[in-house]
Amino acid sequence: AQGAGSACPSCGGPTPAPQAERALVLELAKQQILEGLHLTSRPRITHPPPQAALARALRRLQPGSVAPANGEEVISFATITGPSTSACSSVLTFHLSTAQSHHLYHARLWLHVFPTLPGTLYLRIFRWSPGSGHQGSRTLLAEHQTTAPGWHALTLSSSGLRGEESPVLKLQLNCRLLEGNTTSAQQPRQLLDTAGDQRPFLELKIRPSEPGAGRARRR
Amino acid sequence: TPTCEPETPLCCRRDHYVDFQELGWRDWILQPEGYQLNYCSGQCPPHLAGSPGIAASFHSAVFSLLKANNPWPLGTSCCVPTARRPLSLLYLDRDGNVVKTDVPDMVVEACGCS
Repeated sequence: AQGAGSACPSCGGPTPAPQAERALVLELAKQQILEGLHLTSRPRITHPPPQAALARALRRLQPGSVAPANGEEVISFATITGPSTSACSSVLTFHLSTAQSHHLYHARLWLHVFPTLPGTLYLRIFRWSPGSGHQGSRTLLAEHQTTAPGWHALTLSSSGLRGEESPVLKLQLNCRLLEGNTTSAQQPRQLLDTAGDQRPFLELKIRPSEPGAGRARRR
Repeated sequence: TPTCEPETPLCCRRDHYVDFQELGWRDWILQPEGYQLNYCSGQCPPHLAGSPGIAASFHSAVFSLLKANNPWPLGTSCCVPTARRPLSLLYLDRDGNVVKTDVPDMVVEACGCS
């Protein structure tokens, strides 16, 4: 509605002045995008990922992959915390508030192995759920071994990731060398590159949960 | 669907490109740099209302049904979108994650008289 005495332009009313029309269209564009993304306001990005890391991550993804109808693909960069740096053990933390109420059907963790890998690297990824006791609980999501440096994509058990209610996902990364006698001399950050542009990242494919899917499964 | 010309008073598709820079949103929408926000405007005189050649679509069929089954004020035929397509967006969410998604019904492809 344009105000008293005028009608909706789509129904043959007067066309607004160009300046007013442009302002209206821009406002419409904002509302349309926010509604389409189910957002109430534009996100304020306080810690944007570095451009180089972002570009590398996007290049690593499957080319031409298209999100299914109303689905999403998410790249989340890890924040690294290490309860102990003497063992090859780190906790990768991901903030995934967008993935709530969605059905996760694909998850891959990308890790960068240093070029100076002295033997076979054995990796295990656990989902870390802080619980009672000192250790919390762990669920094994993936195992991997390699002798090749560079980027590695570890497919994670999506069933192991489901049921995560918290928007914060913690993955525990354990690694060790299978060959040679250099394990004790190798610091974790000399095997896996977890800093700067080579930060680990998680690739998720999710789709909206279908209402009634649980009922259908029960039938 | 005719694209609007300055002298076209009848229902047509008005093509309008919105640059995300203009919205001040380039910091969180990574791709595309903008999108074609088309909209429908123009008159729908009675002889075009519900005209199949103008708005042969599911939407016009629904409008026709509404008209047939409900008291519909005379002269309220509107120039409305009859076909839309989704837009793929790559954006940063509030956690700094990169999200790629298809937003449905974002780009108006065709207009017609209801």
